[in-house]
Amino acid sequence: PRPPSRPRILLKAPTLAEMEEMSISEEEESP
Amino acid sequence: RQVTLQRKEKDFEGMLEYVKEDEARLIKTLITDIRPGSVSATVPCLPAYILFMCIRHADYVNDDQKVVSLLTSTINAIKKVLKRNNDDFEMMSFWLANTSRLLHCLKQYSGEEAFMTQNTAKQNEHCLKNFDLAEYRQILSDLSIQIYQQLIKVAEGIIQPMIVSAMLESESIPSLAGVKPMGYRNRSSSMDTDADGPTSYTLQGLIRQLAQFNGTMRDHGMDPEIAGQVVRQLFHLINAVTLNNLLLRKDVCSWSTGMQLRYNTSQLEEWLRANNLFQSKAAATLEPIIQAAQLLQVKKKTSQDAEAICSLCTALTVQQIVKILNLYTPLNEFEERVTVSFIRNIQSNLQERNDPPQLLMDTKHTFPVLFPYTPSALSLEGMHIPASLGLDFLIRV
Repeated sequence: PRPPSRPRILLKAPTLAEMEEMSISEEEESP
Repeated sequence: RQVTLQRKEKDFEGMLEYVKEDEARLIKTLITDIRPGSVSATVPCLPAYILFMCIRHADYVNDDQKVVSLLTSTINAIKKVLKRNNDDFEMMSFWLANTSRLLHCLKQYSGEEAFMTQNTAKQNEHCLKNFDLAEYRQILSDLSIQIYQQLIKVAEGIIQPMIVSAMLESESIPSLAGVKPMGYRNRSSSMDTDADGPTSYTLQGLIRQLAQFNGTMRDHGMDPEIAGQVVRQLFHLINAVTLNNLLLRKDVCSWSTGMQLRYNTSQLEEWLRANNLFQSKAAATLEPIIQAAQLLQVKKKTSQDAEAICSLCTALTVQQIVKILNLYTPLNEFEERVTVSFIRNIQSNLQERNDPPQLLMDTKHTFPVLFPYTPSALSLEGMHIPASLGLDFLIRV
């Protein structure tokens, strides 16, 4: 049997829509 | 030298390391600038595997910032490529295949028991050690759905103008050429002259286009289940556009068009069989036009004929059956029109059916898309990255 692995840390992610908003505001900031 | 190489291969753990400063270069080379043809001779979905091997290394060194940054840049770059190529079926297909493969990799190597049942021992050793990327799996799943919908839109735009001509007007049965109802000109004569041309709207042209879509998706390593869903959605459009036209045009409601339509649908079914797509439920979407073709061909005189029609036409609504019978045009003076009493007979036979009131089919109806989990048998440690990709800044670990 495999040794029990330690719990992995959940990496929080924005939703696809939130990511869209972030990239739009990034584009607006850059000239 | 050979001994050294062999040893390196053996020690390779299926990870790829890069310095943080090279992330933009990696994304540009592997996503923004890549052409599907440049990786056609390699493992299908190579970009997805390379990206996952980079994620694995960032996970291995416990660098959460690097994992998040790479995944975010990857998702944004894919979206940008698709925006820039929003009418390019090949690009849509390539990125749908790669995005869904990356999603499968995140599941297959997540360390969650449910996704590990088909893994080899080595694949289980390669599972992520530190991070749970379940939330990124959700984003990749949403992105895959977005790409799928865009791909359907592009494919529909290409085949929509071909459907009426290919299914109802062009004459794929040579012996039927010229057999049209009285008073109607042979509309397809000009189309037949360029039957072998790339833009001809014959049945062969339509099937060629479907084959091209299917071949592209297969070449890109798209999961057969997803390709099957694309074909099913396109077959729905073929069915709906054909039936709607039949319901609005008297000149095609004839015995000979019925014969032609039956032949054409059988050719489409044959194409599904030849391409192992018969399980995709695409064939079932053709049922209304198959029944309409039969309705045009069967006898429409006695009450037994009416009963036969009622038990035959289960995929057509009462309104559609009645409309086709009303529009039915005899081929010549020896064939009779469908009588009013015959149509009344049909209506009374079918009055208990609770059919929707609308006559025309919804051409825009979309089947819900599913991306079933498809683990890969491929071993990451054996992955070869061609030098031509220009990724020599990635270090195999």
